[in-house]
Amino acid sequence: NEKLPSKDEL
Amino acid sequence: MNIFRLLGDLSHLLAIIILLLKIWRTRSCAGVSGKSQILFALVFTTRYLDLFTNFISMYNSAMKLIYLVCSYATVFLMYFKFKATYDSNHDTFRMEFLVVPVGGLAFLVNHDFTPLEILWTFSIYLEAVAILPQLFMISKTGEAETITSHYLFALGSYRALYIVNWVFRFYTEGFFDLIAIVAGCVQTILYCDFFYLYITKVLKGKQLTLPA
Repeated sequence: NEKLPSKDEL
Repeated sequence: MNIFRLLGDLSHLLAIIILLLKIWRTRSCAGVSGKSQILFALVFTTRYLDLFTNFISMYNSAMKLIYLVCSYATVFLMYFKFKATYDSNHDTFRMEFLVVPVGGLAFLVNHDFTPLEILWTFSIYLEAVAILPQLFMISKTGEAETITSHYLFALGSYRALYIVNWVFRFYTEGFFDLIAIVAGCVQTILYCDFFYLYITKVLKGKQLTLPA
């Protein structure tokens, strides 16, 4: 299940 | 946050600091591609636009700020303060050959057709190829200073560790971002040739020379 790419990564 | 991503971020930070210190202490940017550094500054600028609007954590904001400040400081040192030592004759890779196709691809392949998302996607694609001018420059000069090879090893390791982080997050959170994963794999693959040379030469105390 592809969630929207979490932008918690640098 | 997992150990792979933390090690990746620290490796990335180490690379950025190594380069900045190398230029500052030797007062020279010989052997360093200014074009790659401009591209990295562009990567951070387009990726961290949400720095002030989307607070995630102190760590996240602090690291983004450090990356932005250091990348611009490096570009400033190379093109202004130590401009005389910048080897423009060997740093000839055409940046537009990277920025234009990457810009087009970011418009075509993204998760969400909004300005912020397209700029983020652009930064992910651009980061994958931003090291090419540096690798091209080393292939032209046929060698790299040992400190520059340490910089490249840390920089290449960062995204390789991120790939492990994405595998880990997929199995633990069911999370995966195909755009980041594909671009991350391309980015890491570009370093393979260098990783081989680094491990077979530099770690044995030899100078990093490319077979002419």
